[in-house]
Amino acid sequence: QGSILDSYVRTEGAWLLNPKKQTYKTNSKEECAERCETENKFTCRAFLFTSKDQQCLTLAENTKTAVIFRRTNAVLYEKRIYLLECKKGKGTDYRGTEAKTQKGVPCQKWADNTPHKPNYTPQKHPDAGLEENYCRNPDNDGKGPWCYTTDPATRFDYCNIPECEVECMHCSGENYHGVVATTASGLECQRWDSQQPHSHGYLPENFPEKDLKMNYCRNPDGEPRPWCFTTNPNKRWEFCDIPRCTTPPPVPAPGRQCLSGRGEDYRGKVSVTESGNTCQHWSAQFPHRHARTPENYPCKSLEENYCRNPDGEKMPWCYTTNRTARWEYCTIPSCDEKEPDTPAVDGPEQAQITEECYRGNGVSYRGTTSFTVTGKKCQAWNSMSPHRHNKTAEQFPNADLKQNYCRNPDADSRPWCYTTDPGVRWEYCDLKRCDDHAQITLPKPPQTTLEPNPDCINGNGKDYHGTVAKTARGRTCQDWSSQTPHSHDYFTPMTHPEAGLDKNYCRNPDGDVNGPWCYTTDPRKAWEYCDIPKCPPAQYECGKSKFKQKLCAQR
Amino acid sequence: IVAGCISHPHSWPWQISLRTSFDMHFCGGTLIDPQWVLTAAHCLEKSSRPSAYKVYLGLHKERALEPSVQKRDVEKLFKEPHRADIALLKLRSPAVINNYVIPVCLPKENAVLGGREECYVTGWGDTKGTGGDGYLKETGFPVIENKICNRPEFLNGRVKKHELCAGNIHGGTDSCQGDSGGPLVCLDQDKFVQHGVTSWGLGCAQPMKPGVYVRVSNYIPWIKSIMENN
Repeated sequence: QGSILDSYVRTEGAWLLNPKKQTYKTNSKEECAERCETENKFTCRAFLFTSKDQQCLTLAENTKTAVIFRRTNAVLYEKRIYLLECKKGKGTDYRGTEAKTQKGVPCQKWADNTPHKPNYTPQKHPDAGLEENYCRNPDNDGKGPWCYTTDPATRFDYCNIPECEVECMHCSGENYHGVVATTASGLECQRWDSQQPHSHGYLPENFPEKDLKMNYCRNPDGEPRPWCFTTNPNKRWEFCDIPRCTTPPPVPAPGRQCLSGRGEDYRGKVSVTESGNTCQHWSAQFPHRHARTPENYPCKSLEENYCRNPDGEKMPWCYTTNRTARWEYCTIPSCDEKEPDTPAVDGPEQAQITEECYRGNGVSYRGTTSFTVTGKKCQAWNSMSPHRHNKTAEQFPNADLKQNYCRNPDADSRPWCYTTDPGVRWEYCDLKRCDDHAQITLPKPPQTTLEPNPDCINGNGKDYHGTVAKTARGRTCQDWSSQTPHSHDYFTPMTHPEAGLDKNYCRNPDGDVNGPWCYTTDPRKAWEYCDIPKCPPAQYECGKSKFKQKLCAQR
Repeated sequence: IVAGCISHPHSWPWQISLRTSFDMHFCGGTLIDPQWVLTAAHCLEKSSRPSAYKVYLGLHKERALEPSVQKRDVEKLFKEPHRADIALLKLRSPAVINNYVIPVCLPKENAVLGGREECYVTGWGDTKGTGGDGYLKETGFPVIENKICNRPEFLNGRVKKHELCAGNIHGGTDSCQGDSGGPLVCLDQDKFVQHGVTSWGLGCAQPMKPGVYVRVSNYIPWIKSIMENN
């Protein structure tokens, strides 16, 4: 779309610890990106931008090498080329960290002169990314990235860098990120963010990790190859023809012989289902015809009739040789260690009661809420995807970091979680304090819109239009259209006309989860949150029961 | 409701029981306004006379002996004009909104579910021997995108675009006969929104055969028009 930020990956709420950096004051994130592009003190791989302070930090490291922290009001932008471990075309833009040749010989550092005197050096070719001993393609070699080798007998050799799946696809195209937008029969694809002509549930925001961009063919649901909804009202969806990459696919992690998670990496030899049926061979079409064939799923090890999970099911499964049972799950021994048996205790048992609210800062919260204030699903604590982190059960054994439940392992102000949205690292959770009261009685029927009380907020107060003009610490707010004492171009009545930035009233133009804020008239404090009470709820609101549901879902 | 569990009493205050003139429960429904109930059109096949039906609200047990129970006659029936399995009932007098009787929220017009929402169905219908007979039961499961649900191994193209599927792929829990007309509700932040009207299925709780529900968001204009004009 032509923005300088298109070449960056954006993550809200992330901060990198002590990388080599430079600090600037810029008016916008685009300006900060330009600082990164023109940084000459080091290779800028990422930048941090805080909109309220308009602080710009250009960074030499990115999330691949630096420690990541949670932080509010900060957005991390990482240059895509430094995150990719794959190449596009000849790989002249490749900036990954592969550092050995296709034969496994370690590469020589580009800045070294032994064992080989290089023709291509960082000094002579400063724009070629000749860092460390990473494979690069400074001479536009048609065979792709290469390096000088540490073997005196071999001056240079090419490296095995997989394709980024922009012009071709590996496996079943689960990671295809190309721009083909027509189906096999030539129909134009419908945009994923459109509901016309076909309404559907594959909304980009619900599948943030699947890159459902524009109307490009994608494979978000375990099909044999990428597909799309079509613009033909008579054809809801169709497969696309994407050529297969000629280079080998990325080396997968070693398979397991036991079950971990959903068992997508299970490579054992169990071939009997949980009910005792023998598995049908994947390459056979009898007794059950199917599309989960080795040809359609070349990277899923659909060998013999072993139980596998090639398509995102909840555990390994197979088609069965029993004509009446098309397919069944398999029972695979778990890789996880068994928890020690709880010793018997004398006396009456006490049922554990979990509240769906939190007390104090929520460190003791042990409920099962797993959604954030903005409705995002929480990432499981034992998962490193999409966000790598160190908040694991092993590191925080007393924090009850189970499943993807909201928790507060680090004594933050309330329970939170990492989110499954790759662009938002973490958020506070959709939980109320246990001591919040809702006692005001309003004699109006439920679906009626209530007269809003202007000096209270609902949710994060994004719609607040009251007249509170002091911060929580008693500082007077600065007028939004003023530049003194704090100059700011980001949040002004001109730039955010819809946000109601009137006078010096507290507002929330950036949807801050902590509520309305303002710049202050205190020269020592650029901005601060305001203390505005929450609006009392109506007595009866649609969809809200007075008695808590059991919610005994079998998901 | 097959499997699932008996709900906490009055925790689904928009659930109504549609009864014959002899007070026998035969279908579910949902209170969407103090004087309007949403149900399935096929629940109204027995008779086109409003007097053939009664609506019970505020109950937990099918026997309906609790003091919280409210009973209303039906003033008028409105079936969807293009034969979708959805209908509106206007009550002769509005229900009293209290802790036991509260309307559900309706979705925005043409809102789509992305498949990651928590959705629940409730009813006093057939439990297929899974227990809880006579009490309002509930169960929860994900919505399944029509593309998946229409695969040959699922419902093989039977699901239309104005319908949605929901259930567990490996079966085990589902709505069933007697739950028809009742709500499929999904949690949106802190409130429940009705996205489906229980409509049909191939058996109940069978593997690869999820339940099918009428997609309420497709009928918001019709619902609004009927309510405003009546």
